[in-house]
Amino acid sequence: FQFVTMVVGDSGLGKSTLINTLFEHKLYDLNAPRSLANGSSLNGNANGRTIAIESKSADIEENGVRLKLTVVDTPGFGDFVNNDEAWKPIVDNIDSRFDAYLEQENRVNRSKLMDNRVHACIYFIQPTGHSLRPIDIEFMRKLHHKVNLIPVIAKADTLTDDEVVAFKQRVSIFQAFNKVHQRVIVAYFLLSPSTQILNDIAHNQISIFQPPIYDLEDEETIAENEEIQSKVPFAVVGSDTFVTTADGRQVRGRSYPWGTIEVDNEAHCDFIKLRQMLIHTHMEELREYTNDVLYEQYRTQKLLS
Amino acid sequence: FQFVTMVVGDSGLGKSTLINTLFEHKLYDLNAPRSLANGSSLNGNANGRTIAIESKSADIEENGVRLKLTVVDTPGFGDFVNNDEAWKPIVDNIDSRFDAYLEQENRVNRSKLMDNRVHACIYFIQPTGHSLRPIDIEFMRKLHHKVNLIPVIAKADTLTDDEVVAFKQRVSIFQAFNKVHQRVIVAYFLLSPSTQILNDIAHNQISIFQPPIYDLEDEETIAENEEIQSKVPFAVVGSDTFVTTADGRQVRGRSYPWGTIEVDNEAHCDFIKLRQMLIHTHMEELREYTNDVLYEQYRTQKLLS
Ligand SMILES: Nc1nc2c(ncn2[C@@H]2O[C@H](COP(=O)(O)OP(=O)(O)O)[C@@H](O)[C@H]2O)c(=O)[nH]1
Ligand SMILES: Nc1nc2c(ncn2[C@@H]2O[C@H](COP(=O)(O)OP(=O)(O)O)[C@@H](O)[C@H]2O)c(=O)[nH]1
Repeated sequence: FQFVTMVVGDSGLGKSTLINTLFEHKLYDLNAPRSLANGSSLNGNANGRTIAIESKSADIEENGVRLKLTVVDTPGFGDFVNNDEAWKPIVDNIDSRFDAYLEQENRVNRSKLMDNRVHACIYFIQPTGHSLRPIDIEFMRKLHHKVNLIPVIAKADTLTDDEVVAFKQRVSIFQAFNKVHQRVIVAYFLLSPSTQILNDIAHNQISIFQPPIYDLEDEETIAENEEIQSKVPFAVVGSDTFVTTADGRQVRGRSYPWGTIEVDNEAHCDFIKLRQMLIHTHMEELREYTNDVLYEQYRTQKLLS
Repeated sequence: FQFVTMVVGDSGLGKSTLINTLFEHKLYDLNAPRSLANGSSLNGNANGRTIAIESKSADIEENGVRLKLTVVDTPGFGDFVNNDEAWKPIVDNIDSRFDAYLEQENRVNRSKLMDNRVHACIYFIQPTGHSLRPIDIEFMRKLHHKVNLIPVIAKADTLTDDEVVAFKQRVSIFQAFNKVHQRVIVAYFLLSPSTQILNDIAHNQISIFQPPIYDLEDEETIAENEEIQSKVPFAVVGSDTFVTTADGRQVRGRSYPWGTIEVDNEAHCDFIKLRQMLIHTHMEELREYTNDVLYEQYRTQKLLS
C-alpha cells in the first residue's frame, strides 16, 4: 500500500537528512545537485536547497510489509524575504491530491483507486529556545485541517536537556483532548504573548496528530501511548552517516569534538519515538484519519461551494 | 572611551547570550521579562524576544582600560512573516546616530563630543549548513557601507567540524583585498546560484570587517592576523553559565548528554578569536574606520543631497 508524507519547514533544518534517517534508505542523495524550479540543475553545487515542491517515491519493506513510500519535499520558506504567500503552494499541493482522489472516486470503474493524498505532514520547528514564531503558527493554521500535522523540534542537538523540556512546555502549554476525534487541540496562542494571539484562543487552536488512547487497550499499550504523548512534539536529530563513539561502537549520529550524539539513543533525542509512531504503530491511523475525516471535510466543502 | 556594537540576526540565534559571554558581564538577564514595543512587559514570561531596538550600556574594564560599552539589540527579523522592511529600523538607528554626531560637530562649542555612532555590527548567520539566505544578503547589503560588518556563524555547536569548514568556504568563497581601506570584499553572490545573484557580481559585493595587515608588523603579528582572517566568519558558541566537564573542570559552556562544549576552548569554536579581535586588538581600528571612512561617506552624501 501507499503512504505519503510531506515535510515542511525552513531550509537547513535537516528535513532531507531526517527523511533519509527515518526510512533508512537514501531517498535523498544530499550531495547530488538539486534541481531548480525551471528544471535546470545546480551544476554540482552542493548547496542543496529545495526550490520547487518535489516528490520522491521508494518501495520499502517494513516489518515484512511492502509499501510504497512517497515523500513530498517543500521549498524551505526561509528562502523568501517575504513569506506572506509561502504556504500557498503547499496547500495547493494537498488540495490537488484530494481533487485527484475525488476525480477517481467519481469514475464508473473504481477498482484501482490510487491513494496519493498526503497522510502526514512533518512540520519542522526551529530550535530557537524561545517559542513558535508567527510564521510557524500561520503555517500550521493553514495546514492542520487538511493534513495530519506532526510538529517536531528540528536539530534538537542544539538544545540542552533543560532547554528541550522548557521549549516543549512552551510549545504545548495547553492541551485538551478532542474526544470525538481523539485529537489533541493545542492552543499555541499562549506562546506568543508578544503578539495579539493571547486574546484569540478559539481562533488559534491548532490540531496536531496525537496517537489515540483506546479504552480497550491493555495497560502496557496505554502506558506506551502516554509515554509517546508526553514527548510530543518530538525533539529529533537526524543522520544518515555512521560515526564511531568513544567506546568504539558504530552508530548513526553526529560527531563533535566534545562528544558524539547517537540518533537511535533515546537518552539523546526522540527520533526512535517518532519513527515508532510514524512507521510502526500509527501509519494505518494516519491513513484512516486522512480518508475518514480530512478528505471528507474537503469533499463536503468542495461539493457545497 | 565609548564603544558601541550592534547585534543583528534572527530571534533565537543566541545574540543576547553571546553579548553576555563576550563582555563577561550580564548585560542581559536572560530570565528577566523583555519589554514590548508599546512599553508593556511580558509579565514574567521568559520567552525573551526583543521587540523594539533596545540599547544597553555598562561601564567595563578591559586590560586596565575603562570603557563604556553599549550594545544595540535589534528585533529578530525571524519574528515577521514579511521581512521586506525589517532592515529599515536598523538602518534608521545607525543614521540617527550619525546625525546626532553631525549635529554635535556643527556646534560652536565642540569640547565634549559624545561618540554614540555604531562602531561594529555583529551579524548572526543561521547555521543551516547550506549558504547565506536571501534575507542575509539583503540585510548585509543594506548595512555594509554604514557600519563595520562582522558576520558570525551562530550556534556553531550545531555544525560538525567538517560542516563548519564547508559552510565557511561557501560563505566566503571569493575574497579580494581592497588595498585602499584594507577591506575584504566578499562576493557572496557565488553562494546562491539558485537566485539571480550569480549574474550580478558588482551589485552584490559585501564588504566585511577584516583586521588589516600592516606591512610594518613583525612576523608574529602578521601570522596572528592571518590566523584570525582564515577563521572569518567566526563560528561562535555562547554561554553565560558554568558547567562541569567530564574531567571535573568548571568552564563556560553547554552541557549535553553526549558531551560538554567549552566556549573558551579554541578546538570547540572561534569565540576566543572573535573576542580577541573585537575587544583587544581591533577596537581602536573599528572606531577609527567608523570615524574616518563610514561617517565621512554619510556626511558627504547628506551634505550633497
Ligand atoms: N545539528 C544538526 N545538524 C543536522 C541535523 N540533521 C541534519 N543536519 C545538518 O544540517 C544541514 C542541512 O541539512 P538538510 O537535511 O539538507 O536540511 P534541509 O534543508 O531542511 O533539507 C546539513 O549540514 C546536515 O548535515 C541534526 O539533527 N542536527
Ligand atoms: N546550541 C546553542 N544554543 C545557544 C547558544 N547561545 C545561546 N543558546 C541558546 O539559544 C536560546 C536563545 O538564546 P538568546 O541569547 O536568547 O537568543 P536571541 O534571541 O538571539 O537573543 C537560549 O536557549 C540559549 O541558551 C549557542 O552558542 N549554542
